[in-house]
Amino acid sequence: KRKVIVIGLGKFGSNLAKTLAAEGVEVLGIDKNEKLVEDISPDISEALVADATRKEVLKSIGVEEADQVVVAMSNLSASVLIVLYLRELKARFILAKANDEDHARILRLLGADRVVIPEQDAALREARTLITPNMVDFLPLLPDFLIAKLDAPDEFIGHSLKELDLRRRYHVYILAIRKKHSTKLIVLPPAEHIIEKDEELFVLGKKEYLSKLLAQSE
Amino acid sequence: KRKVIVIGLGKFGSNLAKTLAAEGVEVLGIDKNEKLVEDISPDISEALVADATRKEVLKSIGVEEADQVVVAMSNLSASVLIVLYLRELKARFILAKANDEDHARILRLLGADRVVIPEQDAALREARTLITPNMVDFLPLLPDFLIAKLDAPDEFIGHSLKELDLRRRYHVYILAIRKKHSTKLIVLPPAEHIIEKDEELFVLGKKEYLSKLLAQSE
Ligand SMILES: Nc1ncnc2c1ncn2[C@@H]1O[C@H](COP(=O)(O)OP(=O)(O)OP(=O)(O)O)[C@@H](O)[C@H]1O
Ligand SMILES: Nc1ncnc2c1ncn2[C@@H]1O[C@H](COP(=O)(O)OP(=O)(O)OP(=O)(O)O)[C@@H](O)[C@H]1O
Repeated sequence: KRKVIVIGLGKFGSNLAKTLAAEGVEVLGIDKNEKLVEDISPDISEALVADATRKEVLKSIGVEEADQVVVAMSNLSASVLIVLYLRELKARFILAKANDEDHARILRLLGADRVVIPEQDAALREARTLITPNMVDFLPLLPDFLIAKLDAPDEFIGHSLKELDLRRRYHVYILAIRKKHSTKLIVLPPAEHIIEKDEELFVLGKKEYLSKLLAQSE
Repeated sequence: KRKVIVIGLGKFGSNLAKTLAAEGVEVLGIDKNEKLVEDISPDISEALVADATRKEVLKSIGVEEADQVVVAMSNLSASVLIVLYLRELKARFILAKANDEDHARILRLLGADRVVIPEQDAALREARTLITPNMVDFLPLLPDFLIAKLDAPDEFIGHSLKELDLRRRYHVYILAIRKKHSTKLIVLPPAEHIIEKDEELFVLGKKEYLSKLLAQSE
């Protein structure tokens, strides 16, 4: 059974701890704030009140036996000390939260395996959504690509996906189709699917190709 | 030219303001903290020091003329007042940051068109990545789906995507292929692409189907 230690139970740490616990992961949470520890204890396996910048505290909780240790605090000096000690105590995988790129670089150099900057990630995502109104999502993996939602263009209606050959002609891929006013979503539709008048298409493609397609569907 | 007003220049607000400005959007930033306003002014169109909970301030900056207004502060009472006033001043689109679900519900009821909870979103994303190690991304649009990276399974090698018929047989779709140790990524590979020995596949599919595929590639 997987075991994760979450150090710092602010908004990020507590959400992470509870989500993991709900998925059946054994979660130990630590915070110096007694109220936060008390609040979360019904939801996770174990919760401790402690100052995690003290190396003996980290030693006593068996960090080397956890699959992952999460350092979830914005305080630079505290996070820096904790990541240093975790590495020295041979933690197998360290995920750390940072405030900005400088903080992230420091934590990586000290041994964090993965660093996340929640506010920056959310800001980038929202900026892209504000700039591209039809955008419903984008993939950090493929930064030039995004997923847009658009009404089926007139010239697509009555034709199958196979006929339309969208990948080759438009360099886009239809990930999902939804009948308007319905919650039913057809994901990875088959090539034989015939596009109908009241369908919404969720399309993955490069920004420039999607804008061409979006222009056509208006 | 698109115009956006960002109220609150903390980590989320300032990152959003700068990203939009870099994309050519006209950005007006507001914060009561003079230092933050000073720091950001080289990067955006205009930056003002002001208390945004004062309705006359919001009136004077022409909120009804902006394409979007962003309320980016965690303080509940301040964000609540500002969203109320923005709605009364007929702001066209309000994006607000919230601390948790309760805060989000309140802002939506008061008129926010879209609410984001950065720490919660990041926590959910990281929890999923921790639980599914091959996962490189997931789409909030399609919550049961995720994108996994895996080495080409032996039985795929030498066969074309068309032959393998992955969509129908495995209910997955190969979004991209990368030669190991290369940065070159083939996105939306053609059906004729023949899978080679040293290729990494970025596959989109439902969790249960991906785990089948992942088990095969080990
Ligand atoms: N030395 C420490 N030992 C244990 N817990 C600590 C220590 N320092 C800070 N914390 C805890 O870490 C948590 C998160 O810290 P902080 O509030 O600085 O981060 P935050 O970035 O505002 O959090 P979030 O954005 O996740 O809400 C707090 O609950 C705090 O009590
Ligand atoms: N009434 C107000 N008028 C103008 N600016 C304000 C007002 N109240 C708060 N702010 C500003 O909003 C910014 C963000 O607020 P706060 O620090 O509460 O949010 P935060 O959630 O910690 O921010 P972030 O996570 O984005 O760093 C701060 O820079 C603060 O000065």
